[in-house]
Amino acid sequence: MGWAIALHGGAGDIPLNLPPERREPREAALRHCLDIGVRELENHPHFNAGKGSVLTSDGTVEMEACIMDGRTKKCGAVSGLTTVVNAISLARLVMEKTLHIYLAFDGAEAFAREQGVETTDKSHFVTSENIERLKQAKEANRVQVCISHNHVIKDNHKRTDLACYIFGKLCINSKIDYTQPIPKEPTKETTVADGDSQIG
Amino acid sequence: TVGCVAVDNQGNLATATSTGGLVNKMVGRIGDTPIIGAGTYANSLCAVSATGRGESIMRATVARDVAALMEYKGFSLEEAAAYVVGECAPKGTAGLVAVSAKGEVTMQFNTTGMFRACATEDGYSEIAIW
Repeated sequence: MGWAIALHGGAGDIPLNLPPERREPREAALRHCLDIGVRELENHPHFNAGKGSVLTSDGTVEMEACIMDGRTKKCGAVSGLTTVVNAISLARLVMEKTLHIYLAFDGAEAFAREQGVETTDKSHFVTSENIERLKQAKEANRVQVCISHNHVIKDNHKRTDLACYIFGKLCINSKIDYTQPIPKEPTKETTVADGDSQIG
Repeated sequence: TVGCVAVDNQGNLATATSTGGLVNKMVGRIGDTPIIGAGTYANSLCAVSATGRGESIMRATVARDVAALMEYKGFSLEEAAAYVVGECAPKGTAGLVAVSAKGEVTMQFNTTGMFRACATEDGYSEIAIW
C-alpha cells in the first residue's frame, strides 16, 4: 500500500503536432499540479475548467464539478456556476455542509455566497482562446451538408439538383438548370476546424 | 475537463472532477462531470475521474462501471479501466484516471491524447499527452 495521485487535463483529439508553445505550458502545469492537486488545475487557463472554461452558445461560462469520498461514499456536485473561482471547492462544501449531493445554477451560486467561497466577475473565466474556439464551433455548425450529394454546401456552390432544392438543403446562390444532368462531383473531404474541445 | 484521484497510505480514496463543459453547449446543458457514476465515482475499491465527450460518458456510466467490474467480476483496476474505455465508451470519446485502494494507478483513453500525470509513493512519476 502507498499513496498515489493521478490527474488529467482532458482527453480529446489532441493534434500530434501540437506546437511546443501550446504543449510546454500544459506539461509544466501538469507537473506543477501534481504537487498541489485538482484545484490548481482550475486556475490554469490552459485547461477547460475554472479560468479557461469553454463558452456556451451565448458566450457565457457555466462551470460544473464533483467530488466523492470512496470510504464513506459522501459526494458533492455543482453545475451552472458563473462566478465561483474554484467550483471543486464548492462541490466539497455541498458534500460536507449539506444533506444534499447536487446543487445547480442560482441555488449553487446562492450557496457559494452563503459559504463565503471566493467569487469574481464572470469575465475572469473567459479567455481569448475560448472566444476564438466558440467562433470556430459556430462556423462549423453553420456549414450545411447537402443531403443529396452529401457534400458541404458553401454559399458559392454553383450546381445542385431538384432533390436539394425540394428539401431546402440548397446552396443559396445556385441556379437549377433542369436540362443539364448534374456532373458526378467527387465529394471533397472538407475538414472544418470545428473548435470542439479537440484538446480535451 | 480537469480531474484528480488520490489514495492515501491507509487506502482511503477520493476523486474530484471539474469542467467548463462542451464548447458552444446550449445554456443549461449539464455534462458527465457532476453526474456521480458517469464522470466521477469513488468507493472502497477505487476512485475514478473521467473526461471526454460528456454524453457518451453518461450513456456508458464510465466511472461506476470501472468500480462495478472490480466489485462484481474481481477485475484489477487496470483490467476494469481498460475494458470500460476500450469496450463501453465509443472510440474517440473517453479517457480516465483511476487509483485503487492498493495504490495502483491507471490512466486510460480512447482518444488521440489525454493530458495526464501521476506520481506514487515509491518515487514513480509520469507526465504525458499522447
